Amino acid sequence: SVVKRAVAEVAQHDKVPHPVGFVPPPPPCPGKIRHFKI
Amino acid sequence: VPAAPPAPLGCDDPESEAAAEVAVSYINGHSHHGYKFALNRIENIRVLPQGPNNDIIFLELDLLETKCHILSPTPLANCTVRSFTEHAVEGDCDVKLQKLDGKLSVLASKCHSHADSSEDIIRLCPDCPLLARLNNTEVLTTVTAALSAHNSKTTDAYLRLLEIGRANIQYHPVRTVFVEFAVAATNCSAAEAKDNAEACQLLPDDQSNFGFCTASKAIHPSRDLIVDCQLYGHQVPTPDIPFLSRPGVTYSQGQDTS
Repeated sequence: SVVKRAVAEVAQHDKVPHPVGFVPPPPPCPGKIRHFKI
Repeated sequence: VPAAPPAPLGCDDPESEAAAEVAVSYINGHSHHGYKFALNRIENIRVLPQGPNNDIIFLELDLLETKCHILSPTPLANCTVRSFTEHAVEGDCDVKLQKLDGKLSVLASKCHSHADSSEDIIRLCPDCPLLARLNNTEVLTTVTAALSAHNSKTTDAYLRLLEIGRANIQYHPVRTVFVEFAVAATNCSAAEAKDNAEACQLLPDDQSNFGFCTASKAIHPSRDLIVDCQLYGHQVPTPDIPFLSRPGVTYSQGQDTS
C-alpha cells in the first residue's frame, strides 16, 4: 500500500547532508569579547 | 523580482565596529565624571533603513571602565582596561545613531554602569581589594590626608579636590585603603595657600590645569600614606562639553547618561 511519509521524515531523508567538516557560521550577535566578561 | 533585503549586520562586521567606535567616543566625550570606558563587546545591532543612504542604527554595547579619568588627555587606545582583580566596572549602553550619506552621528545614548559582584572577586581572589562606597569614612579621611600631604610638599600650585573617582579597601593581609581622585590647580602656590587656602580659586577654563592623584594608606597596622599626583597640563576645553566645574563632586556607579 502506498503510504504518505511524514514531511519531517521526507525532509530528513531528502535534506542535503552538510559536507564533512562543515562549520555553521557564528551567530551574527553578540560579537566577540575584547577583554573579559564580568 | 524585488532585490533581496540586505543580510542583517553581524556584530563583528566592520560597519558595526565603526558605529561602535563613534558611539564610545561620543559617550566618553559627553561624560563629566569618573573614567573613560572602552568597548568590550557589541551585544546587538539593528539597522532601520529610512531611505536612500539614510539608516537609523540601534547599538547595544558592553563597555569596561579604564584607568583613565575622564579628564585625562590620554587617548582611549592607550587607556588600560581595569582588570577583573581590580574590581572591574561594566557599562551597558544603548545608543541610537544615524548613518546619512555614509556619515555616522549619535542621536541619543543611555548608559548604566555597575561594578562586578564582590562575591565573584572574593571567590577567585580572596585578598583582592574591593570597591568601597565613595562616602566611606576611611575613604574620605585618606583622600583628605593625601591631598593635604601633597599640598604640604609640592612647590607647584595648590591643588583642590574635583572628585573622588574610585576607592578600594583591601582587608587581608593588611587593611589598606586605595583611593583615586581628580584635582585641579588653583591660582595659589602651595606656599601662599598656607596663609589663606580659602582664597585659592580654581583657574578659569582658558587656563585650567587638571590632574589625577592615587594614594594608599595601610590602616592596621598603620603605615605611611603613599601619594602620587600628576597634573595633565593645560588642555584647550572643548566648547560644547563643559569641563567639571563643581569641585568635590563624587562619581557614583550607575549614573545614567542620556
